[in-house]
Amino acid sequence: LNGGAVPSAPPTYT
Amino acid sequence: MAVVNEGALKKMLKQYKYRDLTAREITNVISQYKDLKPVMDAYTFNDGSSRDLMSLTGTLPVSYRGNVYNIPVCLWLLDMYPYNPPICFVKPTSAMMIKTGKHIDANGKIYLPYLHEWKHTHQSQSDLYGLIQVMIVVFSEEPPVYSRPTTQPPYQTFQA
Repeated sequence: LNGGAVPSAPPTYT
Repeated sequence: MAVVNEGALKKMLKQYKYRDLTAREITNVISQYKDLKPVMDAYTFNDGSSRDLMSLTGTLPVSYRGNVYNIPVCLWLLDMYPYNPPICFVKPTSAMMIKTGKHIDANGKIYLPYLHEWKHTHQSQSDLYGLIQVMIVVFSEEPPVYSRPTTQPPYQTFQA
């Protein structure tokens, strides 16, 4: 609950 | 989320030469970028020595192709901050891989002209806020991390 935003990244484009 | 006040930060920064300046800057930054948190931890230098240093750890909101991503980063402040630039890394999760390129090496270390030309004088004040804004712009053009395809094994980097 105190962790902030969930890390995320764009999908890999081939 | 726990609120860190400037007084508590100053206590954590007691070995920093410019403690008050550093604490004030961190307070301003985390009030703007709420997904960054000040963390005191051991940093290991290239020569193997280690010191307890403050980092700003968390995520930065980056827009890329119409979506907003929370790019995980860690910005280490040396004890001479703001007269030395922060040492900055992206911190990919196990579901991500680093995209090495002009601004990111295979260890996730971030290289930017803003860091290379860091200067804190009366005429020119490089600061964390400016650095983060530059990172967000650069990462929105070239994300430093990508989500790992589900069929790939972990711990690979994608060469630009």
